[in-house]
Amino acid sequence: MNIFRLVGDLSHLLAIFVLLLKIWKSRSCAGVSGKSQILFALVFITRYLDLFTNFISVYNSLMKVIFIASTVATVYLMYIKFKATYDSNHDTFRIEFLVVPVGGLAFLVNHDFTPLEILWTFSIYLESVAILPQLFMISKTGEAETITSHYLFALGSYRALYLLNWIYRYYFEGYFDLIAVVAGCVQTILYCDFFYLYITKVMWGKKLSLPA
Amino acid sequence: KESDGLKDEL
Repeated sequence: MNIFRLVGDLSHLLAIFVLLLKIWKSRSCAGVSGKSQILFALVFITRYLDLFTNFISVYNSLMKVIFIASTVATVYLMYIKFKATYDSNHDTFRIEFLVVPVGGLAFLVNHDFTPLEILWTFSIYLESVAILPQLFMISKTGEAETITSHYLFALGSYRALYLLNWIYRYYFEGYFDLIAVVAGCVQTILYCDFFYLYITKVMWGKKLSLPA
Repeated sequence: KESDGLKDEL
């Protein structure tokens, strides 16, 4: 474990709970893409199948349980409890256009042609594009609530910190995973446009609004 | 292999 990965995991945890609290407190999921949340739930479920078979540490197992539980809870709040506030008119990204190609790629490009490894690879590839429905929704509505932009900033930062973690681990542990690094770069690059808007607007107290 | 197969990251 290194500081980049620890801060990255905490940033990821913060993002998930900022979103969960926003929906719970405001009793509304306006401006939030339910499709992205479904993809994130799929990412965690397919990645953490080794939760019971492969014990790494208490921290590792605890975080996996928290990530799965909180993301499933978010999907539950959005599609069941506060379904009336779900903005389905703007959350129209066709996620099958993400899941199918990613599924195919996971079959073709992986470290090991075994079910667990292919599911892990699918999860890594899917996570890199899972935020697209959310970014697409913001581009359609033209703006995002400030709390939602904080959520996105923490979520985008987590994988950027993981890139630093992989640089650290490469030099100090000789650890290198090309699939995770390439997907992590794609994932972080997708946030660049948002990071620019966040830093130039939200940091100065303005609302995040995309140029019309 | 580059990644020793053991997935120790979240």
